[in-house]
Amino acid sequence: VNTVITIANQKGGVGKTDLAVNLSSLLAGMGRRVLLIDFDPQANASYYLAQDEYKLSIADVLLDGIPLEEIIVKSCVKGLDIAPASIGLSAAQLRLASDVNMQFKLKKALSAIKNHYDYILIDTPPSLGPLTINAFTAADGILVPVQTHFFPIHGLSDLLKTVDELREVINPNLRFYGIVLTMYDRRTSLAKEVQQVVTARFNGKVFKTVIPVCIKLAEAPSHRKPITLYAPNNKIGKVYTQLAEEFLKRLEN
Amino acid sequence: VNTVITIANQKGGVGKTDLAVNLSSLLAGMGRRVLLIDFDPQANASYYLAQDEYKLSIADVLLDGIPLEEIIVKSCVKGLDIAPASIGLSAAQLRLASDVNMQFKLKKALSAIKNHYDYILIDTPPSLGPLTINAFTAADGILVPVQTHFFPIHGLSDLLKTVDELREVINPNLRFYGIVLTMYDRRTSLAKEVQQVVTARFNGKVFKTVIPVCIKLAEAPSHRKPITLYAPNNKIGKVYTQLAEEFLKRLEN
Ligand SMILES: Nc1ncnc2c1ncn2[C@@H]1O[C@H](COP(=O)(O)OP(=O)(O)OP(=O)(O)O)[C@@H](O)[C@H]1O
Ligand SMILES: Nc1ncnc2c1ncn2[C@@H]1O[C@H](COP(=O)(O)OP(=O)(O)OP(=O)(O)O)[C@@H](O)[C@H]1O
Ligand SMILES: [Mg+2]
Ligand SMILES: [Mg+2]
Repeated sequence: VNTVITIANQKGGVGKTDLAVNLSSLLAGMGRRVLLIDFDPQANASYYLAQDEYKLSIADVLLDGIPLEEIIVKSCVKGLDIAPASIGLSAAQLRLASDVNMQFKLKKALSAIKNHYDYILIDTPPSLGPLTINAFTAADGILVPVQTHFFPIHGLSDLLKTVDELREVINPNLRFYGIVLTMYDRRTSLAKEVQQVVTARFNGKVFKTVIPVCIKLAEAPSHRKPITLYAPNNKIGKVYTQLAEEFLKRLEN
Repeated sequence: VNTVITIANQKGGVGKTDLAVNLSSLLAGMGRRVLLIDFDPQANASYYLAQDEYKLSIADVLLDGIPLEEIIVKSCVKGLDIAPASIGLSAAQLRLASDVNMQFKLKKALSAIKNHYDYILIDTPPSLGPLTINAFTAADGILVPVQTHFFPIHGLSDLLKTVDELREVINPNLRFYGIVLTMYDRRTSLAKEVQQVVTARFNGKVFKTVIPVCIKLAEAPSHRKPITLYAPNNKIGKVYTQLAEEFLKRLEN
């Protein structure tokens, strides 16, 4: 299969890292070979999943041409590896911006190891800057988490315009796998309204599985475990299993 | 007085825009002359407050040297003006990165109009990139909203290290006004734990006024009104009034 999936939304705090970490760990739990690339200088996904201290990061791959396989470390989940980030990625961001060839850096780095994995997920920072563009260039498709608030839907047209522009020249086969609604609080009318607006506008592209507000998801990062290891008996695990199954179905169509 | 306050936290979705918009509108409500500068290419604060369509934005000030006063528009709040953002700010970000003089661009643009206002607040994007550095260079002090979750406290040391580095050479008088805890959900032990950790680490720098989770704050942006206009009888208005009073006291010390 070996599919590369970029998880992006320039609005901050919508659940990109939460989705990247938990979807990748569910896919690994289903027996797939999975790599998560942390492309955010905040390195939240790396803190969440990388078990051991690491010296090299994805910044060394972009800046010094270190092969990607030399920086990959094991995660706390069997079958899931991680290519960790570091604050050095912010410096890489500035160099990426000034050099056209840099745009393909991640894509080139991936080509050497792509066959080792069934799925490669890329977590991105909250911006449409050079790092996210690099991740779009390397991807087969993008997945967009949308918090059920107002501002996250306000920026969707900028995001999808950027994707369309990339598709024209740089990455003609870039698919849009769809929108996952996150932090859905069924007690509020706002969440329902946002769901209606997004479903009317994007129709079949909105996943049926919606991720509810769940305090266990906010607690899991400090325990450095994905949700199915941190709260194995909580119903949120079933929601994420359903999401992983829906994702695989959408991928095959 | 004319104080310039930058509101920053590189973690996304912690309530920077919410704090910038509502604190500036409270200060205007107390009879102060206030300007809010939207320095985020997402332009969330501009959508929230700018009443009329605008042609020029802060990007034109940075890139083409347009005087700041030519782009300032009225907001829906008496006494509060706004210098709006646009997506063109992302292009400015790349140019800012490559030219040392650019670091002082905002500071220089502000010097012409600083005396027209008592308080100038700057909303920043979720990153420690060139735009936020520009805002730190122009500021008298910084205010840091911290969502009561794990990741927002994880990145605080990077943020404060950046502030210390700027203080050494570029902006020796840059103060740290403190931390405002946001989206506090008293039903969860996570919020209490985060409050304890942050208060123990930063002591007197943590505001006593905590902004609770309140659905009215998530609804207000789509109505394009600050909280005191959108929900005048809601107790969240009193919390923000308390916060504005505490902010003025901390400023004077
Ligand atoms: N469904 C959920 N319910 C409750 N909390 C959640 C949920 N999903 C994520 N969180 C928490 O909300 C915060 C924001 O989520 P997350 O960090 O995954 O967003 P992000 O889009 O990656 O943020 P950034 O833009 O900074 O990269 C985190 O503290 C996370 O633990
Ligand atoms: N106390 C609160 N209770 C409930 N919702 C809130 C609260 N404060 C802010 N919000 C909502 O949470 C979301 C995130 O807040 P906001 O956009 O202000 O954060 P931000 O730090 O500016 O995000 P970004 O990093 O994208 O700039 C918004 O949808 C906002 O309306
Ligand atoms: Mg993230
Ligand atoms: Mg904001």
